[in-house]
Amino acid sequence: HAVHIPHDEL
Amino acid sequence: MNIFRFLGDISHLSAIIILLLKIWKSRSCAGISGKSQLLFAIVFTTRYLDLFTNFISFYNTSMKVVYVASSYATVWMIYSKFKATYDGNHDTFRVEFLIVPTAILSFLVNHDFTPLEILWTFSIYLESVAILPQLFMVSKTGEAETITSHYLFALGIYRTLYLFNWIWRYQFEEFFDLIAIVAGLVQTVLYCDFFYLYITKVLKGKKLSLPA
Repeated sequence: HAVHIPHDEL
Repeated sequence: MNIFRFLGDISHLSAIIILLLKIWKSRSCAGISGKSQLLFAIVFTTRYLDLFTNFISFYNTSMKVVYVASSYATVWMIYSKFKATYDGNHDTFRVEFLIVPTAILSFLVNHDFTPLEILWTFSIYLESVAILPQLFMVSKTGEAETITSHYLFALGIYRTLYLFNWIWRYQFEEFFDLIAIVAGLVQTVLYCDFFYLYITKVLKGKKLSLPA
């Protein structure tokens, strides 16, 4: 599974 | 960052500050659902566990700190400092009906089966229904103080603006997060009848009263 991008939203 | 997300964050921050000031200045949490505030504290705690491990920007980190600190301060004022004014008889929504299903769903539908990601997903699902005890309490008491309706309006508008932010990001950044979008839609839909009452009543200077 693609490395999930870190959540950049509050 | 885009204008919709920025305005959404400002709206969210102002809702939090409106509530803090209302309780602190009036030294009363009448009409406020402690259960919803507890749920919001859980939402921020489970969502911002990466506060120290994942630096996005100064803005991102400082807003997270403010959200977590203010949500705990609000819970403390309701259940400790001004607990004598807490209207527990009308704050009777069964929060376990919100916590358990969202916790189970976060295990079943998520982006990554890792602790941080499952907690983030749980926080997204929980936030979408966290206002229900408050809306339930307003419908039970049949009315809400005007300041409380301003709080609810700002809180509802924040996620509505985030919906536009996700349209923007899909269009210009080819980014979209289906979990956040679906939960955000549910969250916004739950406010619809309140938005209607707020726009037709409160903005005309009347008190917000629900047909009991």
